[in-house]
Amino acid sequence: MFEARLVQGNLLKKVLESLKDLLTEASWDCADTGIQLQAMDNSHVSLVSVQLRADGFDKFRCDRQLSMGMNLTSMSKILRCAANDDIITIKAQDQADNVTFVFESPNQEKVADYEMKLMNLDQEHLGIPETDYAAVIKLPAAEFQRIIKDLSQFGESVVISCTKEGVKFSAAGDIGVGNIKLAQTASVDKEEEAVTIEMQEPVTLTFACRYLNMFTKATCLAPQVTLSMSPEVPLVVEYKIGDMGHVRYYLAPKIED
Amino acid sequence: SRGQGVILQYFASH
Repeated sequence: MFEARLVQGNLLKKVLESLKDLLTEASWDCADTGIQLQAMDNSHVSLVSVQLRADGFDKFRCDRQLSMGMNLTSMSKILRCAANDDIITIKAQDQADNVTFVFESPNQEKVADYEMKLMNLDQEHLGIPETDYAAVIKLPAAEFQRIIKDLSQFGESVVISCTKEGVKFSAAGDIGVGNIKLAQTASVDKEEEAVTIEMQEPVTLTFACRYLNMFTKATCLAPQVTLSMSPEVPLVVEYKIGDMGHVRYYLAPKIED
Repeated sequence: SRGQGVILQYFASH
């Protein structure tokens, strides 16, 4: 028996919004420690990793490990039927071929349940090595979204360059060149408005705007986003899911042909 | 020009 109840059901709605443009189907791996998802996009350029820890749920029971393969477009349609303040419960029997989503209004006066067929997905799991990144940049998630949206008008790629002075995002194309520089904030009233940079060595990498734009669908999840970069390795774009986990996107850099 | 790398170049499948 698997059952996970989340009073703050809108977190799950937001997680799905942040995945559905990148992935069409994926497996949710459930264990007594929580729920995890790892999947590559269709072109194998990026990887998404989601963690939802058991202790972040209001009730969590997972008697035996199970992998629930789901069509994320369908899951997203179902979760859109939940109100933002609904309590969401996910339930499945052991070795079941379907999963049930239960949405309760906060006053318990409306209860809806939706059943969805599970899929058998033979998904490849990748080992992500522990990496000490050369630069770790934290900035407001909405700022990052805006920067990527703005620079996407100029070209297909964004160059992210981090030095001790700050971080620079650049794009070039037919209409011209765009550069956006962010300095580390000296002092801020609110922590979530800060730009902070932890840098071991300067690093410059080039990434496809298309993917960065898809990652910023997770902006609704968290006030801040963390970008971790090292030379010649994938960028990590991380959004926290409340205090229960994270969505991490890994994006392969553009390389010299 | 720059080509797009794939994630499998960096992370081992298991």
